[in-house]
Amino acid sequence: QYVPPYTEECRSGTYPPSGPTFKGQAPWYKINLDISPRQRWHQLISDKKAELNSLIQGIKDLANAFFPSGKLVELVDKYMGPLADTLPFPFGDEIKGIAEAADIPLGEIVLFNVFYELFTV
Amino acid sequence: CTSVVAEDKTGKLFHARNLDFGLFLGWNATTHAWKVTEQLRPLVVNLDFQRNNATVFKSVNYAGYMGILTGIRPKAFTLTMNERFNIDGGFIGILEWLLGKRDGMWMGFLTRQVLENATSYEEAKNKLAQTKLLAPAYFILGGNKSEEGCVITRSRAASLDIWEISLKQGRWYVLETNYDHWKDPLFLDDRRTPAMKCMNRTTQANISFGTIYDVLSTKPVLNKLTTYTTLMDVSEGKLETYLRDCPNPCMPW
Repeated sequence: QYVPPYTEECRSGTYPPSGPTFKGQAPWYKINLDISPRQRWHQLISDKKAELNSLIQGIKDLANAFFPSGKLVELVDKYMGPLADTLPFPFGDEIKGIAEAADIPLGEIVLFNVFYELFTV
Repeated sequence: CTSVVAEDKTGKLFHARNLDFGLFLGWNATTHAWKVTEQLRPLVVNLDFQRNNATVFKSVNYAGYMGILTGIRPKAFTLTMNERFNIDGGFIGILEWLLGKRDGMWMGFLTRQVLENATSYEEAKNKLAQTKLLAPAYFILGGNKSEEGCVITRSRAASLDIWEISLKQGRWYVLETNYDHWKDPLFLDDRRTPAMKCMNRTTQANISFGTIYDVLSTKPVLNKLTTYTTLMDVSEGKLETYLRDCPNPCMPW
């Protein structure tokens, strides 16, 4: 159907995936629960640092488009960071480890991790 | 999002989902795609959480996000979570948390704790249904025995409904998008009807990874917000994740 909602007949034979709707397989990583929460995400975040920074920058650009003064991002950096200390174990320490490995302000990583709660309105 | 738990004729359970995210978070006019959705795709990873060198559970995450939206505890249960929009949403939960009222649980952290600690479908179901949350949600849970599959509709405080697979009633699958199953979906966002039409056409006798992937590849179940499709088989502990795209013509949600 070439007008919205672009419904189509039930697809068949799409598996194993290929073609224009398939963009590759997700890679696998091990998360070792026996090491400290601050360390366990290090390898993954080191590998995905550029992509994570790009996403966070994209969200900041969006926030700055609505609040050009940059105040919103300042508020996130100032007030969301301390939220990490209120999270139950081991989540606060894991978030700090992710922020360190990604070299991204803690408040911005906390924001990414509470995105779901924010977007249910 | 679209999640489905289905039981085949032999009693084997399959659980699959499309994860859609990024609505209204910037539009890229060049690629005709949501900006945040585009930026999330390269962050999709499969994770194998291990203790003493043995798998405790597996999940699909966006790198940098520690909560769980899609996960499997091999031989025990599978779990996905779909967003439930409500005026009494997570924003209020966050405000309460900031003001010191901390008796609710963050959604992603609850699912992570359930996958890490619960050892059975029933235990997982009870925890997901009874724990107070900061935001409303749909939890879609599959087990490892016949008729172990349900959609738990949650408000922040309580479980509003648990909708289960019931072979006696001819319900061999449960399917959830982002609307309460007892209400009609928003007419502008009806992914439920096409998804159920395709599931019904597939029939219980033919359900498999391949045919569920077909259902989740049919527009508008697949749409411009879809970042990945995951297929899970609890009895074999198998989890497969495929990054998705939806070239034009395709619904923006």
